[in-house]
Amino acid sequence: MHLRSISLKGFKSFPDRTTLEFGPGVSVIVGPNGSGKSNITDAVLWAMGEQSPLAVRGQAMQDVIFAGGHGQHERSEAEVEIVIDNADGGLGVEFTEVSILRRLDRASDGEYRLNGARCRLVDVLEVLSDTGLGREGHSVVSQGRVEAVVTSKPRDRRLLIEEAA
Amino acid sequence: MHLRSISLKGFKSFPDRTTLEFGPGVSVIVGPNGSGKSNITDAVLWAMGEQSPLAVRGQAMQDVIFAGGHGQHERSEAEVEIVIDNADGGLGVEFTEVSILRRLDRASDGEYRLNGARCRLVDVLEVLSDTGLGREGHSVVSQGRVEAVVTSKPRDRRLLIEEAA
Amino acid sequence: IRETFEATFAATARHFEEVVNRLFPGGRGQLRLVQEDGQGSGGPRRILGAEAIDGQARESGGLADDEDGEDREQAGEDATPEDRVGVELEITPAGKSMKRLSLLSGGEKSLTALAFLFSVFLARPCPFYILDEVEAALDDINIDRFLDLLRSYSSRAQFIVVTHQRRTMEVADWLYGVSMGGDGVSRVVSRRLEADREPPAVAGAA
Amino acid sequence: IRETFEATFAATARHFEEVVNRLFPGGRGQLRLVQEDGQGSGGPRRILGAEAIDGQARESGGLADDEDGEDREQAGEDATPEDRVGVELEITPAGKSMKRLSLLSGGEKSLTALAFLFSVFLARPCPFYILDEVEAALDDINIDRFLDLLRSYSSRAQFIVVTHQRRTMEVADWLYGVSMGGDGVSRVVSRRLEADREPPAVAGAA
Ligand SMILES: Nc1ncnc2c1ncn2[C@@H]1O[C@H](COP(=O)(O)OP(=O)(O)OP(=O)(O)O)[C@@H](O)[C@H]1O
Ligand SMILES: Nc1ncnc2c1ncn2[C@@H]1O[C@H](COP(=O)(O)OP(=O)(O)OP(=O)(O)O)[C@@H](O)[C@H]1O
Ligand SMILES: [Mg+2]
Ligand SMILES: [Mg+2]
Repeated sequence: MHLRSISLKGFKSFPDRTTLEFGPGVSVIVGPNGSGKSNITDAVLWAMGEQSPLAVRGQAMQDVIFAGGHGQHERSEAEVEIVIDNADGGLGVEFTEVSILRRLDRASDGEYRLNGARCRLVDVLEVLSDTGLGREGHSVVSQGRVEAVVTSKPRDRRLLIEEAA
Repeated sequence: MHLRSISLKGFKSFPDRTTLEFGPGVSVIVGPNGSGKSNITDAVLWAMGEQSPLAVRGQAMQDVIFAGGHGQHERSEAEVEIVIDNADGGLGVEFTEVSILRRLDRASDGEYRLNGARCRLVDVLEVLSDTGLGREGHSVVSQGRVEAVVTSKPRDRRLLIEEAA
Repeated sequence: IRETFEATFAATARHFEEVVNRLFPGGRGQLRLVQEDGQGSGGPRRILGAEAIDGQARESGGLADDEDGEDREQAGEDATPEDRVGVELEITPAGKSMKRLSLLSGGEKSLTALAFLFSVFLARPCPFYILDEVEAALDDINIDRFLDLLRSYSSRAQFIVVTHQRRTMEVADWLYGVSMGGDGVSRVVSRRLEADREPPAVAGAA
Repeated sequence: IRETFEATFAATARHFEEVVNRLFPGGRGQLRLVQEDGQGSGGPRRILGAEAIDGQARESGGLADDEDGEDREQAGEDATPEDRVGVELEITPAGKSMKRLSLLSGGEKSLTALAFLFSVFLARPCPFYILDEVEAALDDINIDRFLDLLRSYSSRAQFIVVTHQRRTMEVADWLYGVSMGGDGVSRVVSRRLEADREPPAVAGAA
């Protein structure tokens, strides 16, 4: 089971649809300061159901919608879709490929979709549970956060292990 | 006015007396991870009267006393002395050179000395006031703290400017 | 199959000691289960060490099935809610004697955190990991140690690493270059770094 | 001579705009005085802009002497304690339109913080500065911009910079190499980097 692709549209600095496909092994994302690398990290967290705007560096969740640039008008909604290859069945569902889509507009209306079918946040979290993916787990380490493992309380580390268990 | 020297004895990873002399311009301290560079930063903060062990990465202030190593017994006290060149009179005292010494032992007994004469913490803070040196100011940026200026509250930045004023 | 916390902790603790040997040559590390005081002021009290869990599982025979096992250890003491249980990290870099985590250097803290994360990975791998600038505080020697470990694990999980360091780029199987024009729009260009694979696809604005 | 907060703020704000031009070419930056609500929930309210302070000083003639100047601005509104006054940072990197500080990248946040610190320095220099790994999040181009600025200011104050980056070492007038042996003891070796100076003295263990 691995991440096959991520597609961003209207999310942070990606106003028009951008899709990255990933293979097995080590993928490295490089670029200058402010180019958009961590915005991709945020997109994965967000698609997996992140509820706190602070975790994606916003103050309100609408902050993730592309706000415009020089010669670029703002967008009215943000959408991220991640596709996870599930050939080994690790995701506990029958599909060989699981697509998770999240959308949000400026009126704060949003939705989640699993393989194209509208669903609730809890359904997404259900699918991801037992894999260690998602926010309580340790599979995404945001910029500046790696030392948190060492500076956090012992009980927080326990939660990390429980999530993996 | 500039920092002329710092002398560490029993402080963190400097069990025996080590003195660094500084000149004008740019001085760069380099070395591998864990070699002791930030311990020097901590020593300057500490000598200038830092009251919070957390600001020097300890949990109790005695944590700054050398705790021993392979084939090295622990030390019973920590001492740091910084000498500031005051040829331009900026320090508001009559000496052309001001030495600030701080000492602490494992029983938590400690002392401050200004040019060799025992004094209180408030005397050290008095001498440093109006220079922007010391903990409320911005002259020491500890490792990992640079972004704090941006993530802190507006009123904290105001304190920074007031301290410089 | 849902493994219990105890089994996962035991496996994590075993791996932690090995990973620390690789990231801190000559150093030692250990995980401990502790019980935290409500006020936090007394400091955590040790209730189980990594070896003790395995020993206890053999004694009581059913510990692996009983999530409240560690509370039985506390029988006779105050009833302690299970959520006070925590995992304490202990690390002693080569040649040093004190173990106060807070006093570690920036690079040492990052390495310790990475050792812990890799230990959980070895115990219970996630399908993919996203690591954003986790090596920022590491010097070149430690970056190499981290990258060696990463490459050795990359057959077991997919690692997506965000970095601005050239050394890290060198271990990539797939490379994605992100840039931003004067219009505030990010663009991504990608290429494979091994001749026998298809290049990863990146579709820009439609 | 103790300058007032207002004068220092005005000077800092002026310098901030210039420094931002050098660290964020094509970008713009501004400092504002704001009044923070007690709860913090309503967000800070703007009471003075950098230009307004200078304008007001000319109008009221005595603002520079009156530390409560900004509160007079609030006459007729709730009496607000002076300690609610804060300094808001606004920065717009080249080509981007939004100004939410929290959304900035790691490198952009570091650069913004450095711009602010240099602005306070230009307004009221301290005798020396100790900067520990402040360039950790910066890419090479931004490290160079930061180092150019640092060198240009080094005639006005002494800068002691702790780093593990080679690029930063290259601007040193004096270099101190710290190492730790297998005994947990730090040792320092130093050398000058200009032929016409005395080497800085480092005395190791007596
Ligand atoms: N909603 C949005 N609309 C437009 N631009 C945005 C939005 N949210 C964030 N950005 C821009 O994205 C940029 C940050 O990108 P990101 O954090 O991905 O950079 P990075 O490549 O990780 O850089 P670094 O190497 O410094 O960490 C910021 O400059 C910010 O202005
Ligand atoms: N009281 C003490 N006694 C002995 N050693 C100590 C003491 N306090 C700290 N140390 C040691 O000093 C080391 C940290 O040094 P320091 O933070 O100066 O490293 P550094 O050179 O800044 O490294 P980095 O590049 O990773 O930031 C730690 O390994 C710690 O074990
Ligand atoms: Mg980033
Ligand atoms: Mg350091």
